[in-house]
Amino acid sequence: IIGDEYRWPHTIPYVLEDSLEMNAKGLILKAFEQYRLKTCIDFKPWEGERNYISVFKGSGCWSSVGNRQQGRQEISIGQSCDRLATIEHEFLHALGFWHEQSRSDRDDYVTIMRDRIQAGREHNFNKYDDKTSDFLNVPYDYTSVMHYSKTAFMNGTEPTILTNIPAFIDVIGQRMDFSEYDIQKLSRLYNCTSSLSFMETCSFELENVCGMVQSTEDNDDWQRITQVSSGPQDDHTYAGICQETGYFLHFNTSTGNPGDRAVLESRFLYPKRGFQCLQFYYFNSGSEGDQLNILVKEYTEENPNGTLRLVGTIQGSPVGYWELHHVSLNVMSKFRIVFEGVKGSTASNGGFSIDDINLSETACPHHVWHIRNFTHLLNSSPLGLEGKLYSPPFYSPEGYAFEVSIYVNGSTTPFNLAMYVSLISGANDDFLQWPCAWQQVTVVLLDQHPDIRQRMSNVRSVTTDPTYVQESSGEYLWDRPNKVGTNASFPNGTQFMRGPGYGTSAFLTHERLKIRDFIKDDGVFILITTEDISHLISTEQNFTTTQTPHQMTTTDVCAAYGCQNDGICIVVDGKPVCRCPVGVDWWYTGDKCETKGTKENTVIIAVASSLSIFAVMLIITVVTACCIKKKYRKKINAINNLKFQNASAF
Amino acid sequence: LPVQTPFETDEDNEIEQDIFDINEALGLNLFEGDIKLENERNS
Repeated sequence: IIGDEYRWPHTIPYVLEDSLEMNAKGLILKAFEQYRLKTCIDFKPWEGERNYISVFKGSGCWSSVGNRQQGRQEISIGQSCDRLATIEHEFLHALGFWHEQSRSDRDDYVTIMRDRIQAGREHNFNKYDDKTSDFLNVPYDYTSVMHYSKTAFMNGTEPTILTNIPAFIDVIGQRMDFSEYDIQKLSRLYNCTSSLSFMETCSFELENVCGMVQSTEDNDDWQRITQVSSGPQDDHTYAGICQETGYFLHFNTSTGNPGDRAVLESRFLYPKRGFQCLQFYYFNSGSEGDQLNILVKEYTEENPNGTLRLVGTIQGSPVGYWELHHVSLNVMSKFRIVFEGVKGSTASNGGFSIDDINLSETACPHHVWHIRNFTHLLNSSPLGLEGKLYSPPFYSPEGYAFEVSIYVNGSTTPFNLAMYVSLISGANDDFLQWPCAWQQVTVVLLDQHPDIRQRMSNVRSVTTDPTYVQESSGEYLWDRPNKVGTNASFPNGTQFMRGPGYGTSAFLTHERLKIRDFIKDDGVFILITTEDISHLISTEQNFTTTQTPHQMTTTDVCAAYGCQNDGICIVVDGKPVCRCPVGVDWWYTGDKCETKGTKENTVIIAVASSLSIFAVMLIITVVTACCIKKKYRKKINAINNLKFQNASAF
Repeated sequence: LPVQTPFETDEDNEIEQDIFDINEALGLNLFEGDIKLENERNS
């Protein structure tokens, strides 16, 4: 939308209203992370700024376009709107974006089939002239998250939008993530030059290897090559597309001596948030004795030459395919990433290789599930007894055991991937709270584009609501698997109990699965993260405000501070402080008035203290008396002995 | 033991619902399906 008045500041104040579903709250925070990774837009909890976005659970999913300068501006994330891309879509509206097919030049790219539109809904296919809407010199984007799907507002079964390039008919309407052009447009609209959390990406295609340097304090080097006879035959960047085109870095362990080292250091990196995730692909064609160490070299005022810290080690038998690895870092100062290859003592025919490195200040996924030979699975008839693939079991940080299942051919709709999350019986079940409360399991089908900023991964989250009751059984869905689950067994024969599944039969269509880089090297990666989101139960900030038509002034910035026991909150030097209630013979103390005191307590404390002092004094007196008595008894005995000895001598 | 089929809850009821379908099913007639215009605001 054209007009500077519609722009938001780069950091947008927001409120998550308590009406929102818990899963939606968690996903909104994840959508914010995508904005932080890919754009210069950031979000912060509202602290009384004039204009802010309030996200609530209304009827449906909707937003206004641009900053309406109205103080509290609403975005509704209602039932079934708790999808990452839907939330990104609504926030893009709020940031000033119309739908893609309403561009002034859209008729060059799509044909609107007027006779297939529901009566009374024709206005949804309006377009804006270039005085109202600007496409910022970005080409028409069939892959935009802001595009209608081909079935939008259709009155029958025939599509309402036809793409003038037929190959894009099933591409329009994607709800995975921002497209490259979405990011480009947003960056141009808001003059973005960098993002908060992106740090580095490198696929080693250029000869400068992204500014990485070979260390001089080693006796071997990493090589930038396209192929190794013992594997990999392809680099990962162009895997399945082109052979001998893309480059990767390789440490050869087939020659040299045990202990030989090759050290590769990244350029200097400057953290902003203090936590990072390093992601890279790794191919081992060497021996199980070879080792890849990941270190960080941190530069501080105390250590200007850098201090090395080991953050991860990868070792194991060669498997013959590209594996995906994540290493969590927590670096606060200027640093370099260091890849140290060490040759082992066992014989090797190859070495190990790294490719498609991404470093961002985001949290790493907790678990990686690699499904290989995926094309075969996709083309084959339903698999096994249930037609499902089950992930290995994994534990949440709180100790709950989970499993994710993927139905490659869908359950009843054959062109969808289905995805379900189940609790399974685990080692900690006796010590956990049941039903399982507010664990958000996020399942990401990874778009394996080499650059993390251009990935359009497919994300769905499931949150365990402890009050959710299954209609069929009347039992809590997220109750202990031993109670509500069914028998199952792992491939090794170990028996366990699997709780009911919760998820979607429409995780991703096969058409969309085949575009992008979801399948690469004939495998897909499913990234799983489990977080306790119970801290999001209450997120609303009840700021007391006085509102004029175009201005909002904050008079109380401390309601969210949470004074307890009827404590009154006041602002001192911009910070909330609690003034606690006091009665005739009682009072509350503590930062938030959380501790109660009474007059009786004081009397009890005084009496107890007096008695304690009396007892201690009594003990000291008795001990002293005993000591003196003992001392004098010894003296008297000594005198008596002397008299006796003298008497004997005479 | 034979493998039993556990009960599953499908959030999407086997239909891939887009934003516009969700709003349509709720009877909302928003501008372009999901845009709230300024003059629609509740005073």
